[in-house]
Amino acid sequence: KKKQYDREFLLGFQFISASM
Amino acid sequence: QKVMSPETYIKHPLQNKWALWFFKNDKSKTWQANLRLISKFDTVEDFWALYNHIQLSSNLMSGCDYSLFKDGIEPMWEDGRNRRGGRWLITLSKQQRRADLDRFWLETLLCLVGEAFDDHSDDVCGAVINVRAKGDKIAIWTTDYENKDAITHIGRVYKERLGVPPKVIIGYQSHADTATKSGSSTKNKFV
Repeated sequence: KKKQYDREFLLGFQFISASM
Repeated sequence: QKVMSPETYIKHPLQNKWALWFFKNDKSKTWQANLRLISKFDTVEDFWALYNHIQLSSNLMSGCDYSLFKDGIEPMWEDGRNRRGGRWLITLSKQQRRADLDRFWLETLLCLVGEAFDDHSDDVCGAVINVRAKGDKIAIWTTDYENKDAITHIGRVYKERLGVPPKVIIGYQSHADTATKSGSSTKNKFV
């Protein structure tokens, strides 16, 4: 199944740190 | 002992790996030498880490481009996946640089990484933004100008996502026609 993400879901991650 | 849920430490994988390219117009160099790969990513988190780190398009010098393409596809007509392709082209007025340019480009990126065009997302090769004094341009590139169903689906969804009013017409042009055009405008294959 294709991994689809809508805009609100994606925008929710903009300011979550990705420094892992 | 505390058990962390996977959501807190596993990044959200994208369907595709994407490459962001930057073009800076230096007339002393060839077109290809002016094109640089910035970085690749394949998770939601790494997309934002890159996006938040780079300049907004509206801050770029005139003559610069950003391109976001699927890994393995170069942002040029000559690539095998682009050779028979074309683009949905959004042309912006000078006034729209302040009001719409950054918003439209981010929305374009979210459409690509989020696979907004359902099964027809497979036809998408990438997207390009051209920052130009005479008027900026944004386009989504697809792989085959004869795939009418995919192209029209992508165009409808894209126009809606950008919030372009229904009365405004956007056009799809083949790269072959763009490359061989004689005047300033290329004929539309689809609108």
